[in-house]
Formats: sequence, C-alpha cells, structure tokens
Amino acid sequence: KEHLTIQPYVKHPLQNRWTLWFFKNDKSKPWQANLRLVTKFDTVEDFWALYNHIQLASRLMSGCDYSLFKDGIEPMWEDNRNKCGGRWLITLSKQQRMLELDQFWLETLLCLIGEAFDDYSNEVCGGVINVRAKGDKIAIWTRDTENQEAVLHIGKTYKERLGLPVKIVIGYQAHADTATKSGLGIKNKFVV
Amino acid sequence: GTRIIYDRKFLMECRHSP
Repeated sequence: KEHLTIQPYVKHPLQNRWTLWFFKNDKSKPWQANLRLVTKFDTVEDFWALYNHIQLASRLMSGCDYSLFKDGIEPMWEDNRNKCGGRWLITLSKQQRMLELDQFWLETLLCLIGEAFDDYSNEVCGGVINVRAKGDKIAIWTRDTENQEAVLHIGKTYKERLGLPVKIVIGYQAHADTATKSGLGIKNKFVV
Repeated sequence: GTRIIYDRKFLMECRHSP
C-alpha cells in the first residue's frame, strides 16, 4: 500500500513580529488620530500576503505614510524606543516617484524583515515612507544616536542595498533635532 | 542567540509561493 504523507506547510518565521501603520493626513484631526494600525505579521509569507494586497506607495495620496515598526514600538518620536534615536533619510525628487519610490520602499521593507544589518539589527526600530507633493521621503529609524558603530553600519548597508552610487551622500538625523527644528536647520549627525 | 536572517533573493523567491 502506498502511503501518502502530506507535508505540513510551514511558513518561514521572521526574527521579529512587525506592525504596519498607515497615516492619512486629515488636518481637522490631531496627528495621532490619523494614524492607524493596519496589521501585524511574523512570517515571510504573511509579509507578502500583506504587501501584495495593499496599495503601492507611489499610488497613495499626498500626505500619506506607511510605517513598519517592530511590534511594541509606535511610529513616532515620543515612543521610548525612538526618543533617543534618529533616522537614515532618503529624500527623493518628484521624478523619482515613478522610477524608484516603490523599489526603494520594498528594499527598505526587505532589509527590515530580513534583518539585513546583522547583529546591529537590534538597533533598528522600523522604517517610514512619507508621500509628499514636494518630494517623498523614506527612512530607517534606529534607537540610539550615540551608538555610532551601529548607526554607521546600518547606513552603509542600507545605501548599498538601495544601490545608491558612492557619490550620493545620505544623512542620519537625530529625532530630537527633527522635532525641534525644521528644514535646513536639521544637521546630519552622520553621513555615508 | 542566533538571528533569523533572510537575504533579498530568498525573500523575493517567496513572493509568489503558495
């Protein structure tokens, strides 16, 4: 008698459970009321089920954000795991929305869920994409601006993964500076 | 402890698996 065994389908677990957040700008409401938790996942397959289902960033309305953060960390400066941290910031020109925005954001997500920064991945809190008429932004947030070794490793690896040319410089800014200054007043704490 | 790391190639291959 032939015996048919059915292999149970096992999903690939991620190192971390992640939460996707969506922000839709409604100026009549306070900032926090516009922020929605979409869902949580902790396997590769569930990540793709989500990603394949939601709108591409390039098709979101201006003023919207996606954020992907480790479970338990809220996508805001005030969260305890973020308040001493900062972000590696990628600023895109309007022309780049068509060509590179979705590609860069997907690469950012794959870096996060795949733990692309080796042992320094513990320092990562999450990633954010801001879709804005004046120019889109993508960032990876880390938890401690003082951990120079980790911040630099994450920045170098991230730049490589995005395939950015050596001559393009990306900057790391402390949330404490972003929260209190604006635009040109924000100094880069590190660059790679 | 050990960390579960997935490279880009592996993650992309999983995109359309069942």
